[in-house]
Amino acid sequence: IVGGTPGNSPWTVSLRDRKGNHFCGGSLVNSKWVISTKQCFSSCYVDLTGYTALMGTLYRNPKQGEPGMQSIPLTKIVCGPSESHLVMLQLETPAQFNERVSQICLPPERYIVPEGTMCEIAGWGETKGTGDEFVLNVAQMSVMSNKDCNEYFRGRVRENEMCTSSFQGGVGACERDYGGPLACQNSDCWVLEGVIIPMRRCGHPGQPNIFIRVSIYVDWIKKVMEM
Amino acid sequence: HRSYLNDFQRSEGRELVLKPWNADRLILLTEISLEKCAQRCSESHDCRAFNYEARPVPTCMHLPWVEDGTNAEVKRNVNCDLYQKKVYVRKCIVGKGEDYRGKVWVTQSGRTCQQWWSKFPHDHRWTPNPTNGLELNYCRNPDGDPIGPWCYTTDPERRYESCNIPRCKDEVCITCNGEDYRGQVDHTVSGRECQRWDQQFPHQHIYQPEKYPDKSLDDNYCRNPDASPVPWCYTTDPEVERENCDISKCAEAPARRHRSSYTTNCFRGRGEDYRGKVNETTSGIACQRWDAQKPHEHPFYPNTYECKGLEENYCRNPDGSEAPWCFTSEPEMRTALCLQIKRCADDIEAEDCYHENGKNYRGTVRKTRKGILCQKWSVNTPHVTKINPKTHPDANLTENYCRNPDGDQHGPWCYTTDPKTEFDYCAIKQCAGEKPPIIETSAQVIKFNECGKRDDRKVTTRLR
Repeated sequence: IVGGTPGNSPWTVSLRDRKGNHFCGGSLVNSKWVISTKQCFSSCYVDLTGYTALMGTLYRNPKQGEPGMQSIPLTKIVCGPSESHLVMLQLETPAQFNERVSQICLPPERYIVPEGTMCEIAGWGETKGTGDEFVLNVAQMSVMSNKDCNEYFRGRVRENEMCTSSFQGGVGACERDYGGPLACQNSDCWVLEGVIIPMRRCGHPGQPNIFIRVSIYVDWIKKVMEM
Repeated sequence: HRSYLNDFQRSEGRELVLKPWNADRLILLTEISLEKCAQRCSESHDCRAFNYEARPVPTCMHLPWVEDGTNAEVKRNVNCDLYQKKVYVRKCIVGKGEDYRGKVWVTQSGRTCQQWWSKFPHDHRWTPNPTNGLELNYCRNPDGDPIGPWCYTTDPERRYESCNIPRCKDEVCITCNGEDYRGQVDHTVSGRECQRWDQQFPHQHIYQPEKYPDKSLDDNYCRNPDASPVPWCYTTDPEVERENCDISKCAEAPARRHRSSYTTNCFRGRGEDYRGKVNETTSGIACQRWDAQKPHEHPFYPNTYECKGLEENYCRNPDGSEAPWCFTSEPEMRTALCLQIKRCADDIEAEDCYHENGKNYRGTVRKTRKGILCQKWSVNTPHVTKINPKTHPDANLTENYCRNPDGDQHGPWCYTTDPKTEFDYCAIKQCAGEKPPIIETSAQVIKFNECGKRDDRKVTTRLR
């Protein structure tokens, strides 16, 4: 996260490869499922042996036995509808919810989150020197309409994507944040409105951030969890 | 610090079955560990292999033969692993081949070997015994001759001749950095013996065979699971954790042919075959040239990894990372993924189209977008169906045709015949010019109760 500060995001998980390295983010949408982006995985049939989701800690390299930390193997990957760039990852055992680990809400189907809504992104990825990569960083941003966003991206932003406003100081997600959440406030809770996907540049001054619009795929998410 | 298992080549889920006529020469041991079983076989001259079953009771059966089709045969047995002494199954030699116990009996010029017990046509001083391996007329090297295994010949004009048994380091050569090497070299360049990959002593390591099934981390053979410049292994020397192996490079470099799997404007899988010209990271930092060592020193020399396409400063994946990457031109950032390169769509061609959300689709496509055959709606294997002709009688759930009984906004789908994929969307696209409506609802009326709660006060207390 470029331009963020250390923060708390109990639904954000760190996806770990076989060597235990953090390589992407994800969001807990219930105790057994994490949503992330397909861009982080080599295929819809990748062998997930040795891959895990780490949660309940603010540190990228937590000490063994850190209280509240949970590391759960991933057992299944389900690819979302084409163009969604989303994947659902099943946990081998349910995550234990507590003050450090919780699930994020899903928006209503095909809902358009209003412009100006306060949101935040979270991740342990590249900070480009603007923060400490060894703790979870969070950055606040507000929703920008696709219409306005398309002015900057000259019409390339699609309906299944959404944008947040740009900052002259440059704020945004970066390497190893991909798959993490864009969580937006809704009265007293947080809703997963977007999923971080790779962009041409990250934290580029004046550039809005683009995310996959989760509400388009809530029906698919629920179907996977039910099936 | 070496394991007796180092003497053996393991065949998982296999057992050696002797022919009826020689099955009486078996030695059965129970309640014995695998290592002990191997030790006793190693120390016995009659034992050339053993079957080992860990469950229900650890059972070890010593065998006087290896798989050769005449005296013994290998059969599948998921409860059993077969261990055969390498010297009897190896088709190549290590060092001078003094321990070669293969069954070649012809010399390099094609002459038949003389039986070792015979003194005719050539008299000699070697006498077979249970330990020197001078069996029948097989090539052997009882006197440590540098030419390797040899034999006396049945040609009166030629007393003896080499059998030209290949050295293991030459028998299977390597291309590029040898990550595909599956040969039987089990010593390092300095002659240290390799540690077995499925053991954690004397060196603990992460490359456990079951975690890296695609790396063929067999026994203690040299392998290259981490994209090192050449195959290597952990060694049985406690002082030396790992060392490269000395394996010949194939004489000719693979011809620079344009592999059909190479892609240039997207990448498949981990992107090992990406050969495009993107040369900056996702965050827009220029990549460092592969043939440069500044600002970052690295082991990925283009001529060592000649099959990885390490040209210029293009994003590449020479080491099996998750996606194409490069060393960056910024001293503070050593490497970065190039995840802005699109993944190639691995959907197959759409075979039909549907209107609106496809709820009324009645076509006969029965394949998913990945080309997997659909499961019949009326059966429950491999997947138990929650949606079927009984639950949705009007949805025309016939055969295994793609349908949309639940009005899924993303189109017709089916259960799949792939046990790992419950359901998937079909190789059908929306008919031209149609888009599902976006519904603007006000979330204010929606109440969320068990989700999205966070206690913001505690962050500082949890930071060290």
